[in-house]
Order: sequence, then structure tokens, then C-alpha cells
Amino acid sequence: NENFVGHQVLRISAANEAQVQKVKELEDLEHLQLDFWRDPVRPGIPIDVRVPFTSIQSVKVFLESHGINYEIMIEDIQTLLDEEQKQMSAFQAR
Amino acid sequence: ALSTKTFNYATYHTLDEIYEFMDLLVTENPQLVSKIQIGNTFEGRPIYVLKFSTGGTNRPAIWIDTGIHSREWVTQASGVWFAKKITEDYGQDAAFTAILDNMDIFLEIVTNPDGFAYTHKTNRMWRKTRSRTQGSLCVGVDPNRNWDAGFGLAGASSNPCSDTYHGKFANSEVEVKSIVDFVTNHGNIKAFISIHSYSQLLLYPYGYTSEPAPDKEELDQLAKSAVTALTSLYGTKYKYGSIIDTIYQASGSTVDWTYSQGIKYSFTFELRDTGLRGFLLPASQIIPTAEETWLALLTIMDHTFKHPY
Repeated sequence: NENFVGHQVLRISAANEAQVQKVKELEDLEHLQLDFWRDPVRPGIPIDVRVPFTSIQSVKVFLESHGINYEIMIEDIQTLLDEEQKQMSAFQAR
Repeated sequence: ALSTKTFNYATYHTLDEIYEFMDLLVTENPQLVSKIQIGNTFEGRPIYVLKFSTGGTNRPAIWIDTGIHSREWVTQASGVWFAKKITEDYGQDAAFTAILDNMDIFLEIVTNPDGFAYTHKTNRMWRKTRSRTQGSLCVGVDPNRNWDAGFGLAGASSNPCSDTYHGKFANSEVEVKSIVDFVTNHGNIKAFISIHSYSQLLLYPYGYTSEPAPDKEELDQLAKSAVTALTSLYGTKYKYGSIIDTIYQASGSTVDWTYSQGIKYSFTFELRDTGLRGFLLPASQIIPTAEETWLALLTIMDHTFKHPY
């Protein structure tokens, strides 16, 4: 199973169209391997993006340097996946 | 599970467990439920649709599918719950019984079996099919960009490594082509509802163009009624509107194609995540999600039944 230790999901709040476009620029940087759970659409609609551990620092620096607000929606994906697996195994065991 | 009564609807299940559930449901309700295989996936897995029918031949029908994007686990889990709900409510709930006495329901619970198996086995975040693209190391096509409606226009990617890769040509994905052939051969489907997650939206055509759909007024009114019914249960807030107005331009999408085939009541749901879990919605929210969504589905099915066309 693919490992998502350290992957975070950021919820980005783009305040205006320019910031939406800035986030879209991130989308095109394939080396960051970003996984947009909710795409950049328009100001006011949350943008959710899964960021691999190796890209987190650069993504956060990018957002902060452009004054784009974000919060950490999921601290560590793997923790939730482990929880999900545990719940399923508990049921199957029962 | 020994029966659909002891089946646990409040946990996520593997592909095999869902396929076993389908067989149990058919065995327990032979007069009402049958299982149709509409094709095989790229990796050779059977693609099953449950048919709920009380008789007649080629009756007007309602199509519901879940799980076209494999990581959206709450949708397949809701599809399992819908299947059981249909067998429980027929003969009990007057409004629903009237619908099923006159229309058939087709329910495809796992619309992307290869992708779903892959989320259990290898990558829980997988969204696309598992087909191979010649000349690329990347795998899979977004099955919700592969339909022959605005195919390849803006709102999908031509990059095989993208999560919204539209594929080499429309219906290139056998998981899509199987539905296209089924719907075309059936010829009497009156409502088509494709269920995704997340972000609480009820969407209708178009996604590939900002042109309003000819039936926009009626679709908007019906979406409003359906969302009102959904929200009445647990207060889950939904937005509704056309795909392009409500979220973004998306070309080659399922409901744009079904609408272009004359299926007026074509809708896409984006089910809850009311919290901050995204695709990793806790299993404890499966049943509440299914229950509230069912109220919206009933609204759409009832309207379809009462407004034959």
C-alpha cells in the first residue's frame, strides 16, 4: 500500500481572482505532485490540496509569500488511513 | 455477512464484499432484484448493475451510479445502502411503491471496479481507471471526462499523468463504454444520477459550455426541491446549479452526455464531507450521508415519475 506519512491536506482560501490564478500556477508544477481534492475555482470557494511531505515546505513558503491564507485540514493523511483500516479490520474481525 | 440484514452498512467494504452483498440481495429478493453484467473492466473484472423491477418490459427507468471516482468511498457505501433501502421500502412506502410499480431502477454501485480495488490494495487516493496509455508511464483516465459530450475541450487534461486526463478518445474507457451501450440499447431511461463526493453539490448540465441547458428552469427547480429535502434531515448544506456555474468547466462529463441523449433529468451529486476529512470521511458518517441523499433521490425519482416525457 502506498504510504502517505507526512502528507498534509491544506485548505486554501483565495481572497481574489489573482490569488486563484497563483494557486493554479502551483497546479502546473508537476514535480510538486499536488493532488487537488477541490480545484481552484473562484474566490470564496475553498481549495483543498494534498501535499506530499517533500513539497510541503515549498508550497507553504509560496502561499505565504503571496499572502494567500491556508489552514492545515489534515495534519497527516497516513494517520487517517490507519484509522480507516483499523475500523474496517475491527469490523471484519467481529 | 449471512444476509443483507446482518450486513454492516456502517463500515467501508472491499469490492468482493460488495459483490457478495449484491448476490445476497438478489437471492433474498428474486421477484424484485436481478444482477446484470454490462461488461468487463480493463483489468477484466465484471461490471455489475442491479436492476429493480416489478414487471413489464422496457419500462421507463431511473439510473443511479456511484463510485465512478474510486477514492470517493462514501458513494459506493451509500450505493449499497440505497440497494437495501429499495428492497425495504417497496411495498411499505406508498410514494416509492408507486414509482417502482411503474418504473425500473438501475443501480451501478461500483462503476470503476479496477480503481476501487486499487484504492484498497495500493493507493487509497486513486481516482481514475487503471487503463494503460501507450507512450506514457502514467496510468488511468478520468472516467468523468471520457464521455462524448464536449470531449477534449477545456475542462479536462490531455496529459495522461493528470487526474483529469480525458483519454485518447471519447468512450475509450470500457467502464464508460459499457454504460453508454447499456443506456443506448435500453433507450427508455428518463433520469440519470451520477454520484460523487465531496463538497455538497447537486449539479445539472452543462459542464462543458456556459450555454444554459434548454430545461434549465425545470432542472433548477427540481434541484432546489431535492436539496431542500436532503437538508431537512441533518441540516447538511448543499449548493445547486449547472456544473459550469457552480464549480468549473468540465468537459466530457457523464451527465452532459446523458442529457445530450435526451435524458432530461440528468444530475451529478457531490456528497458530504461536512467536516475536514475530504475523501477520508469517517465510516460513522456513511449511514447519515446515505439517508439524507436518499431523500433527494426520492424527490428526483418522484418528479420523473410524475412528469413523463
